[in-house]
Amino acid sequence: MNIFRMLGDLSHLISIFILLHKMQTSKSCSGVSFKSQVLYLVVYVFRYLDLFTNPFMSYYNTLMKIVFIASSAYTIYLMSTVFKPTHDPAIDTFKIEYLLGGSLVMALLFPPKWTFMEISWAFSIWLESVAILPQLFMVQRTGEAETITTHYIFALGAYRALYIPNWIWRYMFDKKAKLETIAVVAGLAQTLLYSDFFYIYWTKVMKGKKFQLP
Amino acid sequence: KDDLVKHDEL
Repeated sequence: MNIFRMLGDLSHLISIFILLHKMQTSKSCSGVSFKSQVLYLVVYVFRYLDLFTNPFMSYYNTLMKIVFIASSAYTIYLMSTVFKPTHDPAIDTFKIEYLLGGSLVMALLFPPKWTFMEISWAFSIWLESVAILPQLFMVQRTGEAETITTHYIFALGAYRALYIPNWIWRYMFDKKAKLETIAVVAGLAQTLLYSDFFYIYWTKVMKGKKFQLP
Repeated sequence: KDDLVKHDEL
């Protein structure tokens, strides 16, 4: 465990907290892409299958995996029941079939090993790298976003971005660790997808202005 | 080198 990994995981937890807090206090999920949330649940379910198979890693590891699956399922539950009237499917129109299909193809083309577990792990990594697209697309369609929603997107993006210095750290100091090429490539791609958002977030939201596309 | 990174990282 190094500082970047810790901050990354913390950032992920914070993003979940921000999203649930936004929905509970405003009694609304407007501006939140249901499709992105569904993709994240798929990501966690497929990646954390190792909860049942793998040798035990640590209490921290198990707890975090359960928290990510559970909070993701809870978010979808809230969005599809209590706050359903506040969700506007007309602006959440990104075609996620392409993201699911593309991730599956990538996982089948370059599996770390030819086993179901390894392919599902790779699938989840590729899918996570693009799961934010419906959300970013929605922001782009409306041309603006509530400040709280942008904090959520930022915290979620920072999580994967912070994994990059974590991998550099592991590469240099953690001699036992074998870096996962797929995770690194997908992680870089994921961070790249956020770069436009990060830029506007820094130049506008951090200066107290509303998130508005130019 | 061990292969556990993919199960350790979240």
